[in-house]
Amino acid sequence: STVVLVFEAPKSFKFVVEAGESVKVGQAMGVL
Amino acid sequence: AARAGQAKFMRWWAVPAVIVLVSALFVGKKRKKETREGEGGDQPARLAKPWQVAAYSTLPLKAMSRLWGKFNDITLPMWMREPGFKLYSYVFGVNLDEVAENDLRKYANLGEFFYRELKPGVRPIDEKAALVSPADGKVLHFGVIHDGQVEQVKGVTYSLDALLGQNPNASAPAHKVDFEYHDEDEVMDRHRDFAIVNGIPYTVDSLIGGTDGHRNNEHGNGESQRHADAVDHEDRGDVAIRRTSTTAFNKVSKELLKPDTTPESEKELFFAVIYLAPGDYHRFHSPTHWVSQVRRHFSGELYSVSPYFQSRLANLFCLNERVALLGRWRYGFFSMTPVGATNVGSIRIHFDKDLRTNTTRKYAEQHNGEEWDGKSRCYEATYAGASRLLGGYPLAKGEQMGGFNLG
Repeated sequence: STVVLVFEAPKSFKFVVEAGESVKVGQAMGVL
Repeated sequence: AARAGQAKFMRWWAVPAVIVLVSALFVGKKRKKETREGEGGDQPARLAKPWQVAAYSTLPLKAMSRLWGKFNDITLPMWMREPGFKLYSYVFGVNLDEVAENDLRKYANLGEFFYRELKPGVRPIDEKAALVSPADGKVLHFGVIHDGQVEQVKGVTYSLDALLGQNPNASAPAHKVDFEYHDEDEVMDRHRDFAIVNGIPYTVDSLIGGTDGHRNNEHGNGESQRHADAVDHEDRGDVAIRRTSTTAFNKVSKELLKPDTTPESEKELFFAVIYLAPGDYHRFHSPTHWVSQVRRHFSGELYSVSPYFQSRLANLFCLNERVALLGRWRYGFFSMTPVGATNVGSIRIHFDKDLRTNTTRKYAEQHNGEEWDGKSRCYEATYAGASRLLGGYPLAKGEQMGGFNLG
């Protein structure tokens, strides 16, 4: 199963994860 | 004679053993390479040939998924439960220390264990981050959407419209309510006036879906509050929804009503894909403070969404059954789309009790009022009645939203 997020954000939005990285619920994925 | 027999035995097992060993090494190496490709490595994607896709699509995947679900709903004998779930946990890497229920025998079957809850506090929510992970899993891909095309794997894209339906922004109109806070830092009391909209005082109950819509402070009879406390579910708008919590409403409204001064030209559409492996916790949570306004259920196929298939099947996310929740957050459009797969065909949204996924032909005909023609369809519903002020269902960051069921 998969969850896809699509969202609008300012260009300054940065992902703080890497492709292939394991994540847990509530872990930071992006910051502004 | 003994030596001759021993030599013969050695010859007999040595040759196949070497073949098996070399094959295993070769397959392992190949799988690792394929996984790297699926996770966005430098290698270009090697898509399946049309005849391979055609052959795969002939498999009765939805029927298999439903059968798999029914099989896993069979109540297991008590003696089998604990060792069975421990074996499953060992094979798929489940951390049993995090499982809410200490006594594994209380899970009647694998379906219940698969949909397990976690102990409170084992998944702390990062309050400072703008976006947090909605699920346990692996981040397969993320980036910026250009020209309405989302990148599935390197060099292969799919259309955003195909994933979410036409013109998703149109379904999430800008918030334009004339709103005034009484005290932003004060904890809101659901029986007290909360806000004044167009000169009318509103209570928390009326804003999150109370029966009267609004109540004047001086002339209201308080019926909405009493009714709200008694009713947990209610039909509002187009779909039956569960009443949202005051806490979620407070958090979301405070966040969404903060001004966003970013001009449209300084914004972009981003995407992220999180894959949940069989051993992962299979409930998903809200990744930020946002309002879900529209639900679009696309009844599609149930192909596998493992990294291997993601790197082989183009448009995979637009082919599979999925539930697109569309709405907005502080910075504009926001959507979250759980995508089903063969082994986890059913998607559940806890605040939307009308939603049924991976249904049979008979069920679809009964509930959607139309003849089933076997084609993929999109069923749309709105959550506009859930919160009058926010115009949808408020979801606070980290709040549990739903999950995936086996089959």
